[in-house]
Amino acid sequence: LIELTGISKTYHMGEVSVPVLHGVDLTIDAGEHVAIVGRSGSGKSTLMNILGCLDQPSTGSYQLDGREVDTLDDDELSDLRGRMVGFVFQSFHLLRNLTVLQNVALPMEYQGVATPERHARAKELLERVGLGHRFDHRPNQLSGGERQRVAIARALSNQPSLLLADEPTGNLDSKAREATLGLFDELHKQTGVTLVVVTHDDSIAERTPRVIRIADGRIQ
Amino acid sequence: LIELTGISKTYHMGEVSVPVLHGVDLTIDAGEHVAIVGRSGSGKSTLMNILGCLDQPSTGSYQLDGREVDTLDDDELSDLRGRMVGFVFQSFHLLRNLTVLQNVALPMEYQGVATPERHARAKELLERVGLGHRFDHRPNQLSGGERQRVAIARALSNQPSLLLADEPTGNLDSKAREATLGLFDELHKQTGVTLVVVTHDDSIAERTPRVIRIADGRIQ
Ligand SMILES: Nc1ncnc2c1ncn2[C@@H]1O[C@H](COP(=O)(O)OP(=O)(O)OP(=O)(O)O)[C@@H](O)[C@H]1O
Ligand SMILES: Nc1ncnc2c1ncn2[C@@H]1O[C@H](COP(=O)(O)OP(=O)(O)OP(=O)(O)O)[C@@H](O)[C@H]1O
Ligand SMILES: [Mg+2]
Ligand SMILES: [Mg+2]
Repeated sequence: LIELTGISKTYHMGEVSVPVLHGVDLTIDAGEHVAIVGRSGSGKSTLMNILGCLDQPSTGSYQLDGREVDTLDDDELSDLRGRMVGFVFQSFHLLRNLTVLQNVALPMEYQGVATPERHARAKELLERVGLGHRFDHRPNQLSGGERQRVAIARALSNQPSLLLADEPTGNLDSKAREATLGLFDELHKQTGVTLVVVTHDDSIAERTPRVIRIADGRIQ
Repeated sequence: LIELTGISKTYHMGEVSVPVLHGVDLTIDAGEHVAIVGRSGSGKSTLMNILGCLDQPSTGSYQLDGREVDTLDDDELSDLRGRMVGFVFQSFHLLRNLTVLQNVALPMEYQGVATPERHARAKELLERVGLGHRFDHRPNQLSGGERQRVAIARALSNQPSLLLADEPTGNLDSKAREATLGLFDELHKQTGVTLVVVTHDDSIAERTPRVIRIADGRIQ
């Protein structure tokens, strides 16, 4: 499903160059469950943004579902992402003027799902992550762990074939963490979603079938 | 140093009431090192905001350093906070238009510290948290764990007598976590700062002299 070849990424801040990823080669088959582990600043979120087609590499090639990503125009890319990818962002990126329910329903709205259906599904997902009592709150009326769980529910709302989760449990207590990991495992079993999780938590890495280690922008 | 008596907090969203803290009694002596542990949504950040004089309780009394906090006007409160309190926020709250260095120097600027001195101290703190190579980045040009470390450095910049750290290691790998906890311990030894840390991480709670458990807004 995923084929990265020679992927490098350098950020440019005026005259300063910040090289972050160096010659990354990575193959992930459809249906795999993978953890990406590395230190703070090693390039994990940068790699995730490229996998999720939210950012382009400086050099190298990315084939997603057989298609060369840099040959797609913005509309095709946006369409591919909307249909295929669910993203749990490290900093959540919830829309502050929408309620929790509206935030989770939004990806389905973009895919043309009818209102009663997407609200029912959003409610079901929110109950699965323990937020059935927070539908009408706005993100700034939630705790940190609650925001993280809304981000998780939103990532699942379009039944993605590729789920990218960047530190999905950093703000969660052990009970909420277990519920989240259980939800991911269940989704993986039921739908065969390809699941890529970034984590510092070794206990999560240990229960993941395949662990990819990254250091200073290079895959080990 | 800290005396909470009968503290309750209810949020109001239009007609809906969300009761969060119930009858909290809590005494913390100067120089103590305390961990507050509880599930997501149990009221930890709400309690921290009251301790840091950023939010007022609905009922009850808060004595900080012998002064009844609700008798202070905004200026006195802001002055007390600026001198005494260092806060590591769960969502960092860095200023996006300032560089990392300026963000860390800002509390010292408010306390009238001269420019060369506060820049030297900010640099030193940033090096202590491993960010000596990121002085000129803006917060949106940092990784999640780097933002968290900037928030940590900023909280320490005014040499606070009360350090409130809300989930200070949620985005950090084990090496950066150890460095942070070591920095807190060292500060505690050298300056006798009163240190209150919110965490889900049992391994952090285990190494803290006193652990306060909170559930559904009540201290156990
Ligand atoms: N402004 C607000 N309006 C309404 N409800 C709020 C508001 N802020 C927080 N809450 C609710 O209060 C409860 C406690 O929030 P708080 O942020 O104190 O939890 P917490 O213990 O820090 O959780 P976490 O571990 O997830 O950060 C949550 O259930 C949250 O939904
Ligand atoms: N827009 C940007 N401009 C310049 N440098 C950046 C930018 N975004 C990230 N960086 C730098 O790139 C490096 C890698 O960032 P990235 O977010 O991929 O790290 P990470 O592995 O996800 O770290 P963490 O575990 O702390 O989240 C960091 O050192 C960061 O300072
Ligand atoms: Mg990251
Ligand atoms: Mg909190």
